[in-house]
Amino acid sequence: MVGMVVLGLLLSGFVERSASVAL
Amino acid sequence: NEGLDFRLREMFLWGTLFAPLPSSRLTAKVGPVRIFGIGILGAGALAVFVPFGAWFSSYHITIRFVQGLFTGSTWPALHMLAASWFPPLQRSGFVSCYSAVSVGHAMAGLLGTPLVLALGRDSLCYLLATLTLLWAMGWWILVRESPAEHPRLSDEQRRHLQRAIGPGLSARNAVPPPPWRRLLSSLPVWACAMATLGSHWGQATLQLAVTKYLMLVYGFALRYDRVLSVLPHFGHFLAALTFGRVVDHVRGQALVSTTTARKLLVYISHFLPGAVLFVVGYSGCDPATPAAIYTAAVVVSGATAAGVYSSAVDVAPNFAGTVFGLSQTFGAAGSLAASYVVKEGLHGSLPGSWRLVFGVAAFVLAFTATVFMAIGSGSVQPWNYS
Repeated sequence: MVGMVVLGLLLSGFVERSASVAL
Repeated sequence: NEGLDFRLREMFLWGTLFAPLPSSRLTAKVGPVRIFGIGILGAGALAVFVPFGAWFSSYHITIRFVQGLFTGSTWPALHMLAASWFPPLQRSGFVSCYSAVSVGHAMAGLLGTPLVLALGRDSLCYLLATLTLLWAMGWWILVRESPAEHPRLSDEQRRHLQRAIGPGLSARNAVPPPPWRRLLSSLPVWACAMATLGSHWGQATLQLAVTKYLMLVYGFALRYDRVLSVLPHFGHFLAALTFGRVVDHVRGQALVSTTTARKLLVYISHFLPGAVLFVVGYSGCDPATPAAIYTAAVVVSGATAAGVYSSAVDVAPNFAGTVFGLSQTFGAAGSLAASYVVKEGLHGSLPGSWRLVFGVAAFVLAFTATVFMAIGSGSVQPWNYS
């Protein structure tokens, strides 16, 4: 479970910054 | 572009501000596994709709807001999982994993930028949607609400966990509405909320203002430096994991009380970055000094998870999602307020205006840490059992 939580949060951070990256 | 970047960021933050409190009640009813899974999947899958409309239009801004809602809804679920899966003396280790978000920020620059340059913006959306879909499949196959519901745990492991966690402390038990009056009049809850606000304010100022300061005053574009753009974020995550393990160890050995341990970590996560923000505006002509102290500040901020965030589950394990939801709402408010201060305070880029923005953030960090020192707690509050 811990590994899946870490991966999920990693994706969450990626999504959060994706707009700045695309810009 | 800067105005657009601000608008997209602002709308995402508004989403993360509105979602956590309603989500904490919803999570108590339907369980943290579903809410966390839907939150991460929803935010990632929505990316696939961005290419169907105009980029950076009101259509895209609306999607960012909804992505913020999905992301904000995940926080209470995590604390409910922490309360129902981990014994009190092992929770900081799990909570410190929340800092993986910081690694996600670094990965966005590391992987996202070359991808956008090579294959265009749309490819980033398809990649995010595919990765979150794959993750969601794994999530629903592997993760359960509590040790009692997990099919692959041995009876011995299950009994050990249930004994260590104690009776009555599980996500499902949080279904009755929280005792709102006692929760909202509880000083340790407000200590968590205030310290989270300070932490998010400091982080936002470090990420927005200090990086901009390096760019405009020193001509040093940190985001294009492959090592220095990711080093602080990975350092932040590793520091969080280390602080989490160390604090659980010292609490297990009864070397310090949980309250003292949390306050010590808030000292590290708030006063040190506050001191950095206070001095960064006076750091001479060489960009190496501000870049190094910026990195150090982001790294030591990793103590936030094992300090403030863990305190939210300490004070009321049965209502951990609600307390953390409230804290994260204040955290999002801190990020938003810091974004506005940075935007409005840096007109003209005068040395005085930089120092003012950094000074305000340093004051907020120091003030909220002082509040936590005064009224924060690591003990279970009596209303947890009401």
